Amino acid sequence: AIAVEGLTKIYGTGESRVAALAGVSFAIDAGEWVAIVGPSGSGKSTLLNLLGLLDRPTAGRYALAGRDVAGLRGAELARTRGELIGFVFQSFNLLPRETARTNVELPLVYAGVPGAERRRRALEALDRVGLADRAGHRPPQLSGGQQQRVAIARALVGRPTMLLADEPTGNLDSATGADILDLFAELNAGGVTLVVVTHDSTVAARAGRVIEIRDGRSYERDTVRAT
Amino acid sequence: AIAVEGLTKIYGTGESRVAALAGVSFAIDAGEWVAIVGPSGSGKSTLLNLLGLLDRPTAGRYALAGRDVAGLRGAELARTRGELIGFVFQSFNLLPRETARTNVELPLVYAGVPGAERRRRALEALDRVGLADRAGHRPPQLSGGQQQRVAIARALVGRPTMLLADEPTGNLDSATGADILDLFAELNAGGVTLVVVTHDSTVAARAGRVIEIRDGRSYERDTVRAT
Ligand SMILES: Nc1ncnc2c1ncn2[C@@H]1O[C@H](COP(=O)(O)OP(=O)(O)OP(=O)(O)O)[C@@H](O)[C@H]1O
Ligand SMILES: Nc1ncnc2c1ncn2[C@@H]1O[C@H](COP(=O)(O)OP(=O)(O)OP(=O)(O)O)[C@@H](O)[C@H]1O
Ligand SMILES: [Mg+2]
Ligand SMILES: [Mg+2]
Repeated sequence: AIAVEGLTKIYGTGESRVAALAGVSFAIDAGEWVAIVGPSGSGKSTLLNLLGLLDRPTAGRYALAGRDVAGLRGAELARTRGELIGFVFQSFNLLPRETARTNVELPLVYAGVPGAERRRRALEALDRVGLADRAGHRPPQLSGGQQQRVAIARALVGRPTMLLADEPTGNLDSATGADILDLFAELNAGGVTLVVVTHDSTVAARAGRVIEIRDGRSYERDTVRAT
Repeated sequence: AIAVEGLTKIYGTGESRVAALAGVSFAIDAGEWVAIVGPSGSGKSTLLNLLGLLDRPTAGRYALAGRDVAGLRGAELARTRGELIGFVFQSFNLLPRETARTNVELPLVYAGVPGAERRRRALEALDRVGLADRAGHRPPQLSGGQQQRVAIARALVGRPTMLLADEPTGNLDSATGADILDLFAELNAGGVTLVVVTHDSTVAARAGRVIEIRDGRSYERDTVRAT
């Protein structure tokens, strides 16, 4: 599903130059569940944004579903992103003046899904994350963990083949976080590829594989799995 | 330091009525370290906002440093808040067009501290949270955990007598989170009262006492402390 080679992202120039990613290479097969871990500031969100086609690398290659993304432009880039990828942002990126339901409907609007079906699927997604009774609230009327779950619902309402989640349980208590992990396991069992950036070892432990990012470089972590 | 009685916060009316806090009562002595835990949506941020004088209760009483806060208005309210309380927001609330350093200087601007000393203390606070080399970056140029640490630095630069922190380690890896906990322990050893909302059991374990919030009500949790 994913193949990156020498992926590099550099911000700024001269004194303010920051190599957020300094040549990252790995492959992820369709249907895998990979956790990405590493210290604060190490480059995880930068990497996930590149994988999610939200940003372009300074150097290096990224092939998604066998196709080099460098060739994707404009409408085709947007369509590829919309059809294949569900993205959960570290800071949620919800529209503050839209309700939880209309926020979750947004990917379906882009996909041209009719209104009644959009509404039904959005309410179903909110129910999956335990927020059926908050569908009419706007983000400022939601707790931090509720906003995070709306962002998760929005990421999966379009039935993407790949879910990229940037610290999806950071604002959740362990019980609510466990519900989200069970949801992820269900998606993965149904064939969805999962790439989850996390600081939570419980979340990393559920993945089949752990990639560690340190100072903009990637390392495969040997996981000794308890049986 | 803190005494609350029957603290209540109700949002909305009729069908959209939400009792975020339904009568919370407890006391916290000066110099205590209290963790506030509970499920997502249970009322923790609502409670912390009331304690931080960022909002007014619908009903109930709140005495801060022996004085009923209901009587505080306008400039006196702002001054009390500025002098006594450092607040770390769950969503950081940084100014996106200001640098990390000028964001951290803000409480000192309100306190009338001269420019050179403001700068020195802001850089010192950023160094304490491991961000000396990010002082000139603006929030969009910082990682999630870096933004969270800038919010922490801003909360303690004014040397408050009480630090209220809403999930201060949610975006931090365990090593960086441990550094922040050591910093909190240092502040507490120096007499600062700490009230920390957290979903992280490691963070809760460092506190001397745990208050649990569930459905807008508070419960004292009996902690069996390992010796
Ligand atoms: N302005 C508002 N209008 C309506 N309901 C609100 C408003 N603000 C908060 N709420 C509701 O009040 C409840 C408590 O919210 P609060 O932010 O205190 O929860 P929390 O315990 O901090 O949750 P989390 O752990 O997810 O951050 C939530 O169910 C939320 O939906
Ligand atoms: N626009 C930018 N300009 C300059 N530097 C940037 C910019 N965006 C990010 N950085 C820097 O790049 C590095 C990597 O950032 P990134 O957000 O990928 O980290 P992260 O691993 O997700 O961290 P966290 O765990 O704290 O979320 C950080 O040191 C950050 O300061
Ligand atoms: Mg990040
Ligand atoms: Mg909260």
